[in-house]
Amino acid sequence: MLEAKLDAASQLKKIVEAIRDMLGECNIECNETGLALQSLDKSHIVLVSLLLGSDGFSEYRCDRGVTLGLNINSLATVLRCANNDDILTLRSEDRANELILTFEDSKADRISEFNLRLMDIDQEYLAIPETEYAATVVMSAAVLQRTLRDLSALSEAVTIEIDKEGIRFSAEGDLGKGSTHFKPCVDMENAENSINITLSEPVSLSFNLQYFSNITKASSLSSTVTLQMTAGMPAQIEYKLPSGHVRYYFAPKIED
Amino acid sequence: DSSQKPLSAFFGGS
Repeated sequence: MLEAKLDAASQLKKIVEAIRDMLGECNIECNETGLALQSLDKSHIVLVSLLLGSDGFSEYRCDRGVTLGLNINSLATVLRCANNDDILTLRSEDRANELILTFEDSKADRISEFNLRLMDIDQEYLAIPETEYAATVVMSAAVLQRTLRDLSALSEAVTIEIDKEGIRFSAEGDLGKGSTHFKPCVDMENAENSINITLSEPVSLSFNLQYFSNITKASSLSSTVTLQMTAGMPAQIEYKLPSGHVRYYFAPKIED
Repeated sequence: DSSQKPLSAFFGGS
């Protein structure tokens, strides 16, 4: 059986908000090390990989592997019934067909319980190769989100170029073109505003901005984001969690 | 012009 407790329901709410626009139904695999999810978005452009280590929970118990087949929008609907600072418990018996969610406000002596029906989901898996990326950029998650939102007014696609001078985002559409360039920098007072670039060779890739904007909904989970790119390959975009990560593998647009 | 390919064009499926 699974029993996992979080001190604040907002932790799970934010994670679900970061993935719900891309995923419909997917399996969450639970074992003694934690919860994991790997699922393609409906159009197979983005793969979402979520890891929530058991250390990230205030209490965690999972004696044997449990697969939770969930509709992510149904989970989001139920989570809306929890206050952000409620204590949240996830519970599922072995071979049960439901996930029990308990929301507890210890001050008000309120306990709400919701049973979410589980589904058998035949999920497609992709083998992700271990990759040494040509460029790695760590930057503010909020700044990335803002930059992409600004450029989405111009075009459906953004080109990202990374070289030793910095990282440049550019877009071109009917009304004109625009770009934003960030130089590597260290901000001692606000470390999350630093831009760190590790590079073995310059990279330039283009991506669909609609999908990218869905990915950056994870910005509420972490102050920084790690972008990793290699020419002609999907980018890896990672938001670190206190014990785990939300990672996206994002297929670029390729010249015909 | 550039086109959008699915992830399976880059990663093998299983």
